[in-house]
Amino acid sequence: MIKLQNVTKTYKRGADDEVVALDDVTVEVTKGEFVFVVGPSGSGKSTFMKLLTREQLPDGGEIWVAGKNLATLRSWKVPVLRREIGYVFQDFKLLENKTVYENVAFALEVIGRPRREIEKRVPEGLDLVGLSEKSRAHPHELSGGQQQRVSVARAFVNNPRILLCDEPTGNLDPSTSVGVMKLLDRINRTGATVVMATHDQHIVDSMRRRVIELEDGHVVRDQSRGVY
Amino acid sequence: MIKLQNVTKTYKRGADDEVVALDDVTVEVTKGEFVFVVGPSGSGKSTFMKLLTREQLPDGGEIWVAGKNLATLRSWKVPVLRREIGYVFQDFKLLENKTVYENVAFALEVIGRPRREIEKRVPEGLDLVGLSEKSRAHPHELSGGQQQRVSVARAFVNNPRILLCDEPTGNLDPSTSVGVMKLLDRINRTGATVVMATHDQHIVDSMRRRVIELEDGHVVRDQSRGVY
Ligand SMILES: Nc1ncnc2c1ncn2[C@@H]1O[C@H](COP(=O)(O)OP(=O)(O)OP(=O)(O)O)[C@@H](O)[C@H]1O
Ligand SMILES: Nc1ncnc2c1ncn2[C@@H]1O[C@H](COP(=O)(O)OP(=O)(O)OP(=O)(O)O)[C@@H](O)[C@H]1O
Ligand SMILES: [Mg+2]
Ligand SMILES: [Mg+2]
Repeated sequence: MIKLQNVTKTYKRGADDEVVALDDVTVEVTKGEFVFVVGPSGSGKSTFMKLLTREQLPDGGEIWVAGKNLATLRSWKVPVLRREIGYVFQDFKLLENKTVYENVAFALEVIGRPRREIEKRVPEGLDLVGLSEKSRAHPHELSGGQQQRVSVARAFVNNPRILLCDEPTGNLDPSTSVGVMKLLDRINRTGATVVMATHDQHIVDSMRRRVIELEDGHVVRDQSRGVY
Repeated sequence: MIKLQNVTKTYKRGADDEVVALDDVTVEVTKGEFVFVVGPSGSGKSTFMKLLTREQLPDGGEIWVAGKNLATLRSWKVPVLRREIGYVFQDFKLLENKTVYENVAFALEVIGRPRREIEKRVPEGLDLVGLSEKSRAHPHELSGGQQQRVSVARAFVNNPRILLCDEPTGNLDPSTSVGVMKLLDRINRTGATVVMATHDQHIVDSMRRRVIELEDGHVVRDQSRGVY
């Protein structure tokens, strides 16, 4: 379902300055798995996620997502791939000029879902993250954790087969975080593959799923039923 | 040192829609105290902090910071006040077109500190948050937690008497978070007043300082040596 083979990602800055963000990473995630990606700040977690969403391209190695090799994927096929994937970005990336409702609806509009389905799924999604009464608000009118929850709702509302979440609970209190994790767990039980980068030791320890640990761009641990 | 008296803050949206973000809040923080502000996502923590930084004005009640009534403060005196206060924003607010070094230096430049002092304090500050080798990077070249740490360094580098931090560890792994808390604790021991909004139950429980809990804009608990 997701496969990284000898993947290296280097960010270059100027002629003599480069950061090796991921170094020779090989990881395979099978359909329906729930995987935590952990590691210190700066260890490469977001880079790992950005390569899977094709926001960045690797400098070495190969990546397959949902059976497609990302390097050879025709760019007009990228939207088709993204139909099957939900993303929660570490910096949310909400559209400031759209309401909460419109931000979540957008995920369904871009994949051509019919109006009737959108009008049913968006309110359901907002309700699941506790934001029903914020439907008509704009992102700048929301608290940090509310913005984060809109970005979570947007990611799952199209019922994706793969859910890639980069620190989806960093701005949430423990009990709201538990609510989000229950949601992710439920989506995982319907057969979706979930990959989640997180700093939340509690969540990782309580759920006991596979844990991949990064350190300076290397995979230093890959453990089923792991702890932080 | 910091005093809120019957403070109310309402955000209006349209003719018929309003959110009471803080409702009749009265709180006094004495010089040198270390106070945690906790509460669920959306409970009013950031609003509380924004009123103290004068980013927002209250609709009711009065606020004093460092002896000055924020409502009657002449706007030309706001910079003088801000000289004594360091802020860590929940959304960082780094300047994208400046390097990490320049972002931190800016906090000293705007209050007119001499070049020699800046050249000494900025590297020290970056070292304290573990970002010495990122001096020349721009914010978009940093991980989420690295951006957060730049914003922490910028807040304390001018040795402020009051430090207002809105969720300064939300994007950090536990061990990096401990590093930031040690820094805040050290600054507090030099006599600075620290007010920190946080969702990190661990940090609050391990430090046992005063805890003010918000719920729907109300203060529901105010406890010295409190837990989350
Ligand atoms: N500019 C605004 N316009 C309208 N409503 C707002 C605005 N800013 C905040 N709010 C609302 O005020 C309430 C309190 O927001 P605040 O940002 O203070 O919460 P918070 O406790 O910091 O939450 P979090 O833990 O998620 O950061 C929320 O319901 C939020 O939607
Ligand atoms: N666009 C970029 N240009 C240069 N360097 C970058 C860029 N993006 C990330 N980096 C660097 O790559 C390394 C890994 O970054 P990444 O964002 O993957 O870390 P992370 O594990 O997600 O950290 P955090 O937990 O703080 O979010 C860091 O040293 C970072 O500074
Ligand atoms: Mg990251
Ligand atoms: Mg907040």
